[in-house]
Amino acid sequence: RFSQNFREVAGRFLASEASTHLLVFGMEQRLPPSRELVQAVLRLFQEPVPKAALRRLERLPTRGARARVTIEWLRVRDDGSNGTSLIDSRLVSVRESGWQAFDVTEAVNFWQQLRRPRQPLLLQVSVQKELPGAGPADIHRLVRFAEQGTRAARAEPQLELHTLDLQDYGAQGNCDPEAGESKITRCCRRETYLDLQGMKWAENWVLEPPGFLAYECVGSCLQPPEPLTFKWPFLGPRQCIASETAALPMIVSIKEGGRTRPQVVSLPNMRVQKCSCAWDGALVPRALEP
Amino acid sequence: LTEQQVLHSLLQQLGLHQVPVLDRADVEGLAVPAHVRAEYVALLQRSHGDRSRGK
Repeated sequence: RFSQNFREVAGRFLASEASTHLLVFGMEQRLPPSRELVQAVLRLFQEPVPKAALRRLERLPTRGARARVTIEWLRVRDDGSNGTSLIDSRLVSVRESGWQAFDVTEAVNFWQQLRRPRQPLLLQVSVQKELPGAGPADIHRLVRFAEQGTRAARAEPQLELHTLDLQDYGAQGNCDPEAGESKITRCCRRETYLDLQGMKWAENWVLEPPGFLAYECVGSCLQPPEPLTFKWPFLGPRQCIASETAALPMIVSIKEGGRTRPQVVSLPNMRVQKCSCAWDGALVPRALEP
Repeated sequence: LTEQQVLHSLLQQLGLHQVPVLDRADVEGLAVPAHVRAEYVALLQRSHGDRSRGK
């Protein structure tokens, strides 16, 4: 809702306890393979504190009038057990009201790694006291987020998915062999041949292969104009990189005790299988536990 | 990928610090046994199929 050109994704509260909420978002069709997820933002509308409670708050020091909001990704395993992963957590002022934004990109990364058919995206939102033991026992209960179907229907939870169309912002596969150096503009994979027989050090040592197609990633990537809601530190420009590589097996001669014998050895990451446009310094998705 | 990177990777995989001294006599007439060639071909086929996650 907060971006001119992204469709809103409304979510629903499934179960609600005073301080823990479970959010569900239907995600199918939202992230087709042709789109790269850049960032996912969860927006929750923090309800204004009732006047009577506000008066009570006035007596508290600012520091005491805060609560910790934690977002966890909830995964239901095939065997029915579930687990959570911490996604985002920060302090909010109990006095505030309005939209709160949380960075849930990692939750969507996890969801994307699930096997199909995939469950909806489940986010657990919990509101705790700022410091265990300190301050009034239930101050954090004043932090309440609007649910679906409440008075302010337009205040229901929102998931904002910032994606890039890989047609525009991705690589283009293999370079056109006919195109000369100057013609290559967009990130692609170009053939380059490494002649091992031409390398002095390989003489009498590398028996196979005589040479190999190594490929290289050339060209540039389109930079998206839209600033991100959450500025990630160290994020550099999008670059044309080798996103998938393959090993190179060799047969070398090994001399031991005056005798020479051939041996196979495999060199990792020697050949480029695929080039992609990727952000330098971007979050490397955590792998999903089996 | 440069010549140096290939050499560095080969030395690393073999646990060597420098290029071994081998002359023509060491490899003249050296035959590659069938089981070594089979291992090489199998690795070659697998590497064409394999897709490391890269990035």
